[in-house]
Amino acid sequence: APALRAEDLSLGVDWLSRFGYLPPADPETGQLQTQEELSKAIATMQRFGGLEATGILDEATLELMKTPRCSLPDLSPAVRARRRR
Amino acid sequence: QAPTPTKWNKRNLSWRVRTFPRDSPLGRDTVRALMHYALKVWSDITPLNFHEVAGSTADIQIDFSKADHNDPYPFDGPGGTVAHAFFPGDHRIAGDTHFDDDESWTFRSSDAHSMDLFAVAIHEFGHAIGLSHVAAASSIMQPYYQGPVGDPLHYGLPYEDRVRIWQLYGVRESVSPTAQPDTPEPGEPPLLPEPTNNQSNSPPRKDVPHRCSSHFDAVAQIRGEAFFFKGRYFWRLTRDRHLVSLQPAQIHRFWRGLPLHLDSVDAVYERSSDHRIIFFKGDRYWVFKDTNVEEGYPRPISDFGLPPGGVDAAFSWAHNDKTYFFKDQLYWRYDEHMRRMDPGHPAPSPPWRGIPSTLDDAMHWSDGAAYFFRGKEYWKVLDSELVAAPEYPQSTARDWLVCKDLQADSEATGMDGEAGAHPQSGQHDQSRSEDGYEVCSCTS
Repeated sequence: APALRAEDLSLGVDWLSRFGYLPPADPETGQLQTQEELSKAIATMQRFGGLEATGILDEATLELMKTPRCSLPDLSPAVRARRRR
Repeated sequence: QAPTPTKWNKRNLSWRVRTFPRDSPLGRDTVRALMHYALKVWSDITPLNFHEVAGSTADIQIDFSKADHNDPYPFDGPGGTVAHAFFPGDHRIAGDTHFDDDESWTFRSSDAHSMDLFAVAIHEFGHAIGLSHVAAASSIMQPYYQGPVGDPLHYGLPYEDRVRIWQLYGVRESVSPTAQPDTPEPGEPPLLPEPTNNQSNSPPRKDVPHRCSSHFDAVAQIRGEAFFFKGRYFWRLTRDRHLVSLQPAQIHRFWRGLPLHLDSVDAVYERSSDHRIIFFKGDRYWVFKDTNVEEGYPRPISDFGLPPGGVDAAFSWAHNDKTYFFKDQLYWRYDEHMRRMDPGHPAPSPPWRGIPSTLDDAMHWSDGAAYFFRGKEYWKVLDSELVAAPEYPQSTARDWLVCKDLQADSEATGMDGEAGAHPQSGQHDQSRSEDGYEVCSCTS
């Protein structure tokens, strides 16, 4: 896959946090996420949005992230915690 | 899939558009009509009932806001996030629904970049009654905006959405969960269409009157809007005299607390002193605060100093702040502040000339005039005058209930159909043409 631009990654992480796919950013560590966690979040988001769950922040995924949508998160913190367990 | 959130414990939910879009081609009435129909999508198949209210205590407060608007979900200009709603619960904002006022809200627009308000409202009201997002592409609760969903009067929820809302609230009586076992195709008839004359899967509502051929039991201006009562039903007109729906609403579902066996009302008026709404039937009356009956009612109409036998009409005349009661050819003038009849009443003939000697009801309207209704006609008495305007009586159905003369005539003789638009003698399925008319009405 082509290298991801920094702003796309930033947009992606912000988007995934906002809609419940990633936990809110830790105030002490900023928005650092492990690559594995990020990849899993992207795959979940892709599955939810009807895309192939590759875990890669590709063009189609970024495009979906730019689609107008409801503000409410897709996953609640409780569901995310359950998934992690 | 997110866990099932909370749900409403009550089944009657009030709503109100608190703020409207500022720079939108959609008028306020259109916005309200679209909200009404978006809520109706859900109430058609569940035991939930939604009532629009004017006060600040509505369960579902609807706002069009920009950017940060004091909740955890600030809007972000055109595109991006377009709306959100809060799940049911006890907190103050439960059920509240917010639309981004920076979006180009439209209805029936060919502009691909516009945002169809009806489609988004259905989705958000799904949240407001307890549904979370789902991944299913065909679901209205999928989080991404997917474009318009078609005519509000012919929209049917996808099967997965119906099942999910039934899991929360159960099935509305008269809806068969197995009637449409699969995802409806585009253009499929609405899930719960208004009953047609010869085929319907809902219980027959044989007592439903038609607005164009009815003379009314009672007419009242309540909170600035006009209410026309007939049998167990009423029609409602907005302040600018737009009919909210061509189909009548059931009195008992809106005015909560009237006995269910009550099959009609005699007279209704809004009391000027405290804005309570008074319903009369026979020798009894009920006092409503907003849409709920107050404790201790019904009471005998002798409280007003009225004799047994009931009243034909009651209205509050803003000109002198007195309430007038009519029965046969007598009238009474009541002082709400002193809570007693004025001396000299009953009197044999009311102060207004040119109106019929007996009335169905009367009301004061926001144009300052008093309106008197009798049979299928009404008389207008201009502000502070005592003689009916010379061009009256006129047709109540035509001027207030969005009927055409031809239609009133044809229906009075038993012919069906919206004759003004498509006169078809002998046609029994009138709801189609009427629905089409209704859409025109609500978006005009």
